Amino acid sequence: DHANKKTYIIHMDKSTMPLTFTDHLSWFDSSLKSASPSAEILYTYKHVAHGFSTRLTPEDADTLSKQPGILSVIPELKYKLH
Amino acid sequence: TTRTPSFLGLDKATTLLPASEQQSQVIIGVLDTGVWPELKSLDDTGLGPVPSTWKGQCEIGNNMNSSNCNRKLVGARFFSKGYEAALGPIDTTTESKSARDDDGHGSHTLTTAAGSVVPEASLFGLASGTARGMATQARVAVYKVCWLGGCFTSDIAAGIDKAIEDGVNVLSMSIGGSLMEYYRDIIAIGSFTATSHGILVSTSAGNGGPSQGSLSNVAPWITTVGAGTIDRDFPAYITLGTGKTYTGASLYRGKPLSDSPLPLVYAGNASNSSVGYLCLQDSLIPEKVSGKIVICERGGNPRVEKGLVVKLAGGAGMILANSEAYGEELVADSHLLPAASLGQKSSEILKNYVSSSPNPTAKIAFLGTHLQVQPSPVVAAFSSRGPNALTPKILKPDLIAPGVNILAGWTGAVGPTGLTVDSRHISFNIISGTSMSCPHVSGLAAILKGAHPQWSPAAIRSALMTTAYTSYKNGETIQDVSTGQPATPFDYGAGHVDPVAALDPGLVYDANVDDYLGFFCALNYSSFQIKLAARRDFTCDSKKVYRVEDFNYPSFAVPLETTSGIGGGSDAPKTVKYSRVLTNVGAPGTYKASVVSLGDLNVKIVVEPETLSFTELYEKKGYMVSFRYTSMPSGTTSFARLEWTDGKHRVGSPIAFSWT
Repeated sequence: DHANKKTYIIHMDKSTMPLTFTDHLSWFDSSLKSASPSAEILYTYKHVAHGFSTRLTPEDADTLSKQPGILSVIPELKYKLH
Repeated sequence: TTRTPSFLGLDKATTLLPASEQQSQVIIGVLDTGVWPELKSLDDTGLGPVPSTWKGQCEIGNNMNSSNCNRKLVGARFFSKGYEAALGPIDTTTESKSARDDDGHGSHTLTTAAGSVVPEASLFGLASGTARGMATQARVAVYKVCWLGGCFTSDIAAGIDKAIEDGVNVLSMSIGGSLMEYYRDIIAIGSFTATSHGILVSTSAGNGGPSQGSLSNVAPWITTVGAGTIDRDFPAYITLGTGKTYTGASLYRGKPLSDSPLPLVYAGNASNSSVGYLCLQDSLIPEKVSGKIVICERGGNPRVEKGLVVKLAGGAGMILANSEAYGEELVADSHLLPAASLGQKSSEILKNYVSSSPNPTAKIAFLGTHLQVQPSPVVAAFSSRGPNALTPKILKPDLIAPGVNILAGWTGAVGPTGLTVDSRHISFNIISGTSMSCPHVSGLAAILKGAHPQWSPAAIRSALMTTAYTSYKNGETIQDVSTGQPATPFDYGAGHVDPVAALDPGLVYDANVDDYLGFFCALNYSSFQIKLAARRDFTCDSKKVYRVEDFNYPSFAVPLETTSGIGGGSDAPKTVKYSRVLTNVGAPGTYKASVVSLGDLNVKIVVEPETLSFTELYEKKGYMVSFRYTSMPSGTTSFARLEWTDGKHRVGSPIAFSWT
């Protein structure tokens, strides 16, 4: 399962958060759980992006990308020291 | 660092330098491998209270606690969730799950930017002197996002996010990935938000040189820094059995080789591997190298690892031969055995000697530190080069700064080679890379921020660029070490940084978030793509004409059309126009434009108006530059320089033409 999962950075559209949510974190979590019930949020981002990072299978990432409010699901990359 | 402050003129008394109290209000955030907090370079003696706006923290972790921070090192955070999610839990026996630096790179970059003054610094007596960062009074905060297994973008994003929230003023990132659209590149995205918060983001250009179009971090809101040499080297003499001596470079300070010549062997002839000449791990045949000096070719694996491979195979010494790609660049390393690097021309002679002589021999002698080396600076071969493959109308790198053989602070966790077997403990190490030039500019930007707190990141970057120099005192253009020929703006951007001149640039090319949004429109980004890159809803005005040509950048990159083959193109001259806006940040004055061609110029350049008069501080005046050109074969390049001067200030911009 670990080998099949990758980390993704998810950008969400702040303006589309349903009124039923009182805070962004619960909205992020709900969106994530609807695509992958066992997935956990690694980080939430406030400034760089309105969103979070998580581990997903490619299939779950695809499902998540189709959820309302999701702007993008970008696979994590490894950068190098120069 | 030793030597680079004087090389940059920071030791000269100048009334332009900000008072220490102003500089100490500036906080530089460094995203890297962490910090070794016990370094003397982080001594906070004489520094006043931490700015009240600062929200950072010294996070407790493995081998690190809150008392490791002080008035110099004001914050230390670590971001490992992405790393651990990808590679499993951190093994705390080999790596600190904290901001402590287990690598050395982070301590080096951080102390280069803002280390305190440390007298009598050296690496085994080499590069000795008083070490200091560029902004000695500025504060530093470390954000550890790079681990022994690499730097993961989820961690980098978290680090940038927190640095913005903590309140850094300058963000220094000597890291990069492959080139991709701005809305997919986490450094570009994060830097956009940082810049919109007034934070200057300085990044390394990459070490992909001398290949053309090898840049990282090309977003126009980022300051992209290439690398040059300083007037210091570490020569080693390599004397062949023929009696001829060639000069290389080395930081080796252990037991010297005997005075007697030793047998010399080419690694490619002492290996069963088809790439044995690279001295990769376990590739050498011990019987063929034992007691000999081995010639290894540069590339493929770390330079110091080649020395270790030779040592483990029983070799007595190593000569690291440059290929054509590296030219005459001599990057010195503190090898574990007597070893020296050698330029391409000498390396060819050595290899010919080995192949033609029945009993080739050599000696290596190490000469220590040499100063006042000329010409300097020269563009490092490894420094990534333009043109900018993502946005050809933005010239990158922005400028160059010292990045070769830089002495700065080091971790206590590993020796100078960074190899596991290297048990030597040091406080300072000498290393090279655009990683080293980036924090020089970060520290210099902090000095400018201290002197001019109200300046935007774009204004500070502009001041650094327009005052950069492109020629030596004798008037000759800065050289490219990979060719030995004059370098071009694709190599050095606006030139080599001159911080004292940057403090009083006269005029600046300013830009704000609206300009960057207009830049996205000029790239034909959709509102969706802009939202990803800039984190805001923005729709380009369909009635407005957006052009990258009019984006207020301090340099000019002008891609031009070429003929499409016989009968396929027109030879009639064409004209392209670029516009810019200058902001007065000095006294009232009248500036006159002049254009100088660098070599053969195939373009007619007209600046309108030719003079600009400023009567008030922060007054803005626009101008237009027309480039009239005829078609040239694809790949042709041509260069010029536009300067505005009032007799006191010289506001210079490089112009790079490329026919594509």
